[in-house]
Amino acid sequence: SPVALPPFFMRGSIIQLADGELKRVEDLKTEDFIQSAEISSELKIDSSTVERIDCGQSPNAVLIQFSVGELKAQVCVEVLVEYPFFVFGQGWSSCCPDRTTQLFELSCAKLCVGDVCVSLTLRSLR
Amino acid sequence: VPVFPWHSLVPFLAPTQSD
Repeated sequence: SPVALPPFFMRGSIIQLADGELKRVEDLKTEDFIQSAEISSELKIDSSTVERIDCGQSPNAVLIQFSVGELKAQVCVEVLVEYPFFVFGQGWSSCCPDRTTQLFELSCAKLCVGDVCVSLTLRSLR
Repeated sequence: VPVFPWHSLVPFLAPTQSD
């Protein structure tokens, strides 16, 4: 089933960066993710390129296939069309930006095949 | 006011890649 939209995507939500700084979700920049991952002991930032966007099994859901990192690991996630992803150098983007803006007041660009999203991996194998 | 950690904004944890 698609991942529901969590409350922290609502405009005005307070996000704590890894260095303790607080920012509103709509003010986050690519550098905030990069710098937070740099000082994280557990998480490493990686790039995930959107390879396909298909209709999901539920209404208002989409299946997004990503190619992750240098090894191009394939990851498929089913989310609601309004679910925002953070695109490097661009910011929040969703498959249906109008709906994201309507529901969460978060301005979004349209997520497209070829967009490179922020993703995370664990720093080391356990 | 709730405060959310930055990493909660990233929707999935990609598979760990071995070196």
